Amino acid sequence: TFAGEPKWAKQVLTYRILNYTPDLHPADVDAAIKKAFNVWSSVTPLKFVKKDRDHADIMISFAVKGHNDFIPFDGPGGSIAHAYAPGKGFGGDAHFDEDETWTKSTEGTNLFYVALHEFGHSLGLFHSKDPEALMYPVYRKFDPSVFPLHQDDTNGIQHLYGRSPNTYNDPRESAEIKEPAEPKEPALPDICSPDLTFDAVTTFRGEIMFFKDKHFWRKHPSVRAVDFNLISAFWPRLPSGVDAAYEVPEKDETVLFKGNEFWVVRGDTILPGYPQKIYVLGFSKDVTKIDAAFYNRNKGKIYYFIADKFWSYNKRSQSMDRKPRQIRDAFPGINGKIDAVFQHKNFFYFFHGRKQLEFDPGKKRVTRVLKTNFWFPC
Amino acid sequence: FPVDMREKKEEDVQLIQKYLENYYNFKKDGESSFVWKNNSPITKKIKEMQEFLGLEVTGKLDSNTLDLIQKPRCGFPDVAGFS
Repeated sequence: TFAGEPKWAKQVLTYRILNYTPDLHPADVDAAIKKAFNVWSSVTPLKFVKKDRDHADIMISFAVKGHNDFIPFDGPGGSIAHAYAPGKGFGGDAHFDEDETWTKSTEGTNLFYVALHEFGHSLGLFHSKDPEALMYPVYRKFDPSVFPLHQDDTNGIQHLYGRSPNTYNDPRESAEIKEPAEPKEPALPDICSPDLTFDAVTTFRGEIMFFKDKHFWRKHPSVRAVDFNLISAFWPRLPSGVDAAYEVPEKDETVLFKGNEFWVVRGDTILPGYPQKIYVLGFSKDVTKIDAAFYNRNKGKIYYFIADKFWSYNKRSQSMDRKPRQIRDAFPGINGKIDAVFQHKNFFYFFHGRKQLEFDPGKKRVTRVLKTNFWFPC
Repeated sequence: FPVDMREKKEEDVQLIQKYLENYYNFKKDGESSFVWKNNSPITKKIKEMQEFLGLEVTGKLDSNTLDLIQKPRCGFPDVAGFS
């Protein structure tokens, strides 16, 4: 943030586009600007309303060279835009260098991406030192399939304005300004509560991810610190309340399930073509959701748990069981519906309500009964 | 033809000076641009810039630094010396 942390004292801000670049159709400029504001709306309680006359909090213009703010532009390249921290007068305003070639594609200078960065300043964010962050000062080509905010950007803006009250809001698909949501936010889950249960658990690039409602915790088995995030901060198109998740480490892919759909992610990118229906995996139509899943690296099999049964998919033969088996038959000591499961070293960890059962597949028995928060420093 | 290294170097120096003036609040003190001492103001500013932008901190105009300062960027300064 800027020195003194200037920020807007209100949650509904106005913006006005004073003039348009000839590089793009005015409707494309409007859309790029709106989309950029929607990204910031998706992670904060802020709303943005377009005005066509009079003064607005954020005045947007295209200009060349000197343009009456003592910071002239410099022709093509170099400085491509700038914006001012929240405040009166110039405060919040964003200026774009008309000498750039503004585009809506990844060629030239993408207006949406630059506007998104500049509006970060308009809202109170200073430059980030993190080269992966949107607020890093150097422009780079962006990947439209990846949510443009880095965790550093989200942390910064939420430090100023708090989190979004919406559980799910994809700025890339939503061009509408949404009505203010209910102000009541459900209490954040307490990781050390004895009543804690999880929606899903999976390994993820050497860490373990524990999903609960719209959040997840990240924990490295040998590091004490725990990271707590919004699912939407990593994967904005994913719904909250994930049912099941598993990782295929050799492909660097993680599969997440919700209802009868699933998504495949790599890092914070949702791979194209998802969601897909779970039936493409070979499930019968009477399966409407998956309770838990994990990938057994040793056997190359994926296990899907549904009520008191499980299905297994053999990755090598690429075939699904014709019909499910009873969980207790293959995993003695594990009875009934389970919430989540993952593999760590040579053990499987089954979550069942307030209990976690460590299962040794070699001995075919439960070796320890643990609390659900066993992995956390409680 | 051999490249005129002196001319090239002068261009680079002007480029970095302008960059530091624009984004790192650098003020020329009149000394020759070619005086590159460890503790000279321009070396200190280059180090500050390299540290901020995640480059290797050499205090010198190496190729990575030159590459980065020629890329398009936000016109807002990277240091807090503004009002």
